[in-house]
Amino acid sequence: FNLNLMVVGESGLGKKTLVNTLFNREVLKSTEAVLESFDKEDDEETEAEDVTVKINEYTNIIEEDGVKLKLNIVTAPGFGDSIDNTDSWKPIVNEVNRRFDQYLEAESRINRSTIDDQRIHALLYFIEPTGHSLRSLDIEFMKQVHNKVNLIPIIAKSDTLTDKEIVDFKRNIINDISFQKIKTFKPEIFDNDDEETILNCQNIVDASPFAVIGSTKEVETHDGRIVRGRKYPWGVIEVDNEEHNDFVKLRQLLIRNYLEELKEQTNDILYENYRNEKLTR
Amino acid sequence: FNLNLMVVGESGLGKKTLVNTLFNREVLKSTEAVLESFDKEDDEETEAEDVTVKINEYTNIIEEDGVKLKLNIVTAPGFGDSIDNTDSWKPIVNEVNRRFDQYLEAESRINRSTIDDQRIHALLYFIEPTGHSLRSLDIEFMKQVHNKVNLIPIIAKSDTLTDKEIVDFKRNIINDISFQKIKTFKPEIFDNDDEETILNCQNIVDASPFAVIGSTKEVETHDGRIVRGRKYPWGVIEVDNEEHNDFVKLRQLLIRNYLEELKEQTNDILYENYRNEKLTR
Ligand SMILES: Nc1nc2c(ncn2[C@@H]2O[C@H](COP(=O)(O)OP(=O)(O)O)[C@@H](O)[C@H]2O)c(=O)[nH]1
Ligand SMILES: Nc1nc2c(ncn2[C@@H]2O[C@H](COP(=O)(O)OP(=O)(O)O)[C@@H](O)[C@H]2O)c(=O)[nH]1
Repeated sequence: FNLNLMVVGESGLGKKTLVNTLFNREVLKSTEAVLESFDKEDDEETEAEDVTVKINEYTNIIEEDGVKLKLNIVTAPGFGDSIDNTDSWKPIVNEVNRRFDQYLEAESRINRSTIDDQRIHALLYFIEPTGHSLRSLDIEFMKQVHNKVNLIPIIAKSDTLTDKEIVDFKRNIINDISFQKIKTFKPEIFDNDDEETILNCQNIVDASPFAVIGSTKEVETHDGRIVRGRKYPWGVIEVDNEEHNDFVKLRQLLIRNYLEELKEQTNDILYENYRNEKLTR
Repeated sequence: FNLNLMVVGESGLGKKTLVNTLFNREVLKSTEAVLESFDKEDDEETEAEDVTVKINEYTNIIEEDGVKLKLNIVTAPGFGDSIDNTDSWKPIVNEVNRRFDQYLEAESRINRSTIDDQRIHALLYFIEPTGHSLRSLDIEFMKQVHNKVNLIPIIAKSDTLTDKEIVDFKRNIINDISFQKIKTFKPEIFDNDDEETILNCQNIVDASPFAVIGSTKEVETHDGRIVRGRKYPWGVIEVDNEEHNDFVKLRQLLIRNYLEELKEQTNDILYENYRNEKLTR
């Protein structure tokens, strides 16, 4: 089993933390682009320089329910961090295409049984928790990728928002997404599934965009439980508490319930579209 | 008495809320640029359009300790909200200059006793609570304005950060600011002041950049007190609680202790520099 997950959003939205929380281990370390550009400034009194978008990949073998999973996380540090972010989507779209091309080329060889599938199965896009609506960069980026990857929008650091603000913000985002005709990943609901599965699926679908928090730290709640969470002077927010955020639902979508569906939709729809376009040109 | 306060930062950092909280009334209403651009989109399926920076002013007469204060709040909706934010500082610097020019022109008239001082006495710059360090847009903007206004950097929505993250973030910001030779407002400490005043002043100076939260809503804490704050499932954060954030210190700086000093430094240093530069050109 393998899962190729792309994670995109401006610096400081808790992307590394969330990935590490999803897989409960330090998949991503906190020494990416941000610190590199600081060292560079030590040598010269630079103007605030524009940062370009890099593509990095981190591979981990993890075990979920006794099953080994080869997890590839692709990051894009620098996205959204410049003063001028025109075309910041391009290196990311190029990377998605490059992986499609790699598969296309592998498919055309004689021995196809051992193709290493490097195509992006899902792209988590992190939205800043402003509480207003999508920003122009969010809209532009999502429009550039939604026909190439399973797009899963995430409200980052959702502990910034009260329950009511989350409701309003999700509604504004959903309105923006539908107005801009952006497609986000929807698992299929089959009529012949049992009621519980249908309800579970509907709950996951309805939660999008997922308002999540991430934390790999263990903290003690006021009633003495040890949980993954963030401790503030006014209280402890718990990652795995469904009253506090949508983390559990996102994890179910990515790792438990819909891992296969993400890969099927990538293969049967997104890749096929890419292939058709490419071969008919 | 009057106070001209400029408030700058990308959309969604709680600027309107903070201003309303500082003066405990609805100085700024929540119907600025963000909603306008949405209505525009209703007419046409637009590309995510770039937003330009507008300058708005809101005037209120408020009473503080029995003293009437004419409060002018200048906002810059659209700043930092485009895909390309090159030169987004220009309309703001132009506005600061325009007000200097207006004063220069009024000063040169015969009847100078009733000059209406519209110069910006302080600029609150809102920093996104990423937890990392300043972004390139932050650095560029602050360098463009620090010699023209009393610059007061604010960590927006600081309830996003744990106490330890605030300490680290403040340290990174202070390092960036000193490395980039950015000047921020520092009240003068006079040796002949009494000890309590000196200590109070030092506390306020040490708190910069101010990690604040804003709220005009009244909520009930778990121990039954009614406070201004934000209520989450995991706890209530209190605006006026100095254990929770630097709001009280910021309010003291702006309204109580250093209102006169902000105006003096504007008149005696910032305006004089502008005037000298302009007249010697
Ligand atoms: N409030 C809040 N802070 C978070 C959350 N997740 C991570 N952080 C903090 O945000 C900062 C940046 O996190 P990081 O994962 O490095 O962000 P990245 O730059 O997007 O990869 C760190 O101080 C984290 O502890 C969250 O869910 N809520
Ligand atoms: N977490 C948090 N949210 C805040 C704070 N202040 C305001 N907000 C919320 O952030 C959203 C945007 O606030 P607003 O004042 O309109 O931001 P502006 O666009 O910068 O003027 C609203 O949902 C506010 O309730 C704060 O201190 N902390």
